[in-house]
Amino acid sequence: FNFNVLCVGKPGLGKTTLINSLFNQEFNDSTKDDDYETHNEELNEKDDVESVQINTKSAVIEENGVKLKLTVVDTPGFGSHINNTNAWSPVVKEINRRFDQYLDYENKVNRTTFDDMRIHACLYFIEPTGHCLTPLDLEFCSQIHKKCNLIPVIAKSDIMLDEEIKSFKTTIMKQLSDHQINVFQPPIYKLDDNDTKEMANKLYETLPYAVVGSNDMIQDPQDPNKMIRGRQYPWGIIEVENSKHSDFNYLRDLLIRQYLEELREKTHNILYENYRSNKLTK
Amino acid sequence: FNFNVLCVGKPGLGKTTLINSLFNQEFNDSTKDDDYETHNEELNEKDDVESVQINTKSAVIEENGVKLKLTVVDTPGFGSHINNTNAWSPVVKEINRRFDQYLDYENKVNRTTFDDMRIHACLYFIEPTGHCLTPLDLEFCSQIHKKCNLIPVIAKSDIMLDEEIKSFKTTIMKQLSDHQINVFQPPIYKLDDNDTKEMANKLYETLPYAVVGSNDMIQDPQDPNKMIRGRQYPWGIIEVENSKHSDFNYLRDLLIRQYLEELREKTHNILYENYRSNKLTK
Ligand SMILES: Nc1nc2c(ncn2[C@@H]2O[C@H](COP(=O)(O)OP(=O)(O)O)[C@@H](O)[C@H]2O)c(=O)[nH]1
Ligand SMILES: Nc1nc2c(ncn2[C@@H]2O[C@H](COP(=O)(O)OP(=O)(O)O)[C@@H](O)[C@H]2O)c(=O)[nH]1
Repeated sequence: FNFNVLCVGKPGLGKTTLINSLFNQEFNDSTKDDDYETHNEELNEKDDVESVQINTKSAVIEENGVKLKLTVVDTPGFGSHINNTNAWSPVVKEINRRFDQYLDYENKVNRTTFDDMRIHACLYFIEPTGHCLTPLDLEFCSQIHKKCNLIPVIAKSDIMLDEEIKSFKTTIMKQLSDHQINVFQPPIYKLDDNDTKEMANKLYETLPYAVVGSNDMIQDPQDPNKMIRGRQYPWGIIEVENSKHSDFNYLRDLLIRQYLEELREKTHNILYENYRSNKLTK
Repeated sequence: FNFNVLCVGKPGLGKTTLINSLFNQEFNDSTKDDDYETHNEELNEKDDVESVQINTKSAVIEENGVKLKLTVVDTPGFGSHINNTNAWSPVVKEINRRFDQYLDYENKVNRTTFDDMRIHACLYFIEPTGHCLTPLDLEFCSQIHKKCNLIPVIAKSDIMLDEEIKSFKTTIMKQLSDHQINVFQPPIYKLDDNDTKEMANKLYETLPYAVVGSNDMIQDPQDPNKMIRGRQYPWGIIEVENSKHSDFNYLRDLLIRQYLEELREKTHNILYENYRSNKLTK
């Protein structure tokens, strides 16, 4: 079955690296080598106001013994211009286009197999400034949260000290709630056992996830025979999967290991249904 | 005498922290506590295109046994909006205003003591994305380099691995030269000894300076009786004044300890003179 993740954020926030780390893939960012050329062109062609592209890459992966077709939708150009007015618009158009695609399919008389291309989750990458969400962050999240499951992450969080992360998270969650922006909350069912309920609460309380990703496999400082994802600095080694070093494991649990099905269900039963009824009542 | 440093870059790049670290001061950023409120207001009032403010703070400091009046000019609002068109314009206006102020003073018949408020150096903070300079970086630097000594720095460079910093620096310097943007180069005189020439070359080759700053004094890992500026992470301690950890010492040498007088002289003899002759020939 399909699992489609939208990744949004300015260039250089480690989006490609995080996706590679989460899914143990080597998605190559095909736009990366053109960066310098593209930026120079942009400057010469007068920084185009609305150029946010939609880029997709797919891979078949196996999770919990289940094969799934993972598609990552990337948005080069988002937030990278001098003028980022309406940067959200091409992204929302894309989400709608995929809803429409499903709507057409549902309406067919003869329905053959179909790739469900609807966006099941949006990972929004927040710059680790330590201050607060930017106007662009707030505008994008307001435009998107009713159309797909919003999961905010603090990019490259290894740049921040623990106490800085703590107060940054508090500020962010307050800003989101003040602007009535909903983030995805793992559902809790009556019949869940206490451990499951605790985990769901913990996952929600940890938002936004302060993540670290890495393309490098380095020697585990605790076990010389083991290779782990990490970043090796002159002053120490950051271990991506060490929950004292980042919230990577929490994000992986939410997005892949524990709540992938819930993300797909909510997209189908609630977000898509809202879109459909709004469209049909116009 | 006066030494005036202009600090430009998006919010959250550690500008205030770096200035505190360089000059061993506790400049408080008076705009900081308003951040959340200001950002919310901005969103409500429709993100104002040209609101870049000019903020100054001064302190008398002692360097090499010499007392000097340090003024730091900050630019809140630079690059922090959805639309950052002409973000450079209020900054260039401010530099010109200070040149005009000096021009008026020079033309007076009775000249009393005068605070030289011309900008002697501009520290431009580059986001540590690892890719390349943004359109805003290039536009700002093109507008400013003929008016004041430009010193580009890579902000919060502890986020990047050594090899990432190396290739980022190469990309940045190439982009600057392709756009014919000059950065301040420590002058070499015929009578300089070899050590001095080597240091001047080294300072130029190290551009842009990959800096780290900190407001925290922590225990020196090598000497428990000593307190040093650093950032204490679960995985290790970053020492601001350790040249294996950052180029902080190089920047401090260039800006304060070795070339402060050269920065002032070049401003007076070359940059101001160019401004003056351009103005008088119009
Ligand atoms: N410090 C730090 N650097 C990272 C992290 N993730 C990626 N990077 C580095 O940031 C740079 C840009 O990463 P990339 O994944 O290409 O960013 P993208 O443009 O958002 O896709 C690369 O040099 C990465 O090694 C992280 O979690 N922490
Ligand atoms: N990792 C890292 N964080 C820094 C550095 N300098 C400042 N910070 C942190 O970044 C945040 C914003 O710093 P600040 O100086 O207020 O940034 P400004 O808005 O540019 O003036 C604070 O939480 C600082 O502790 C640095 O060199 N490295």
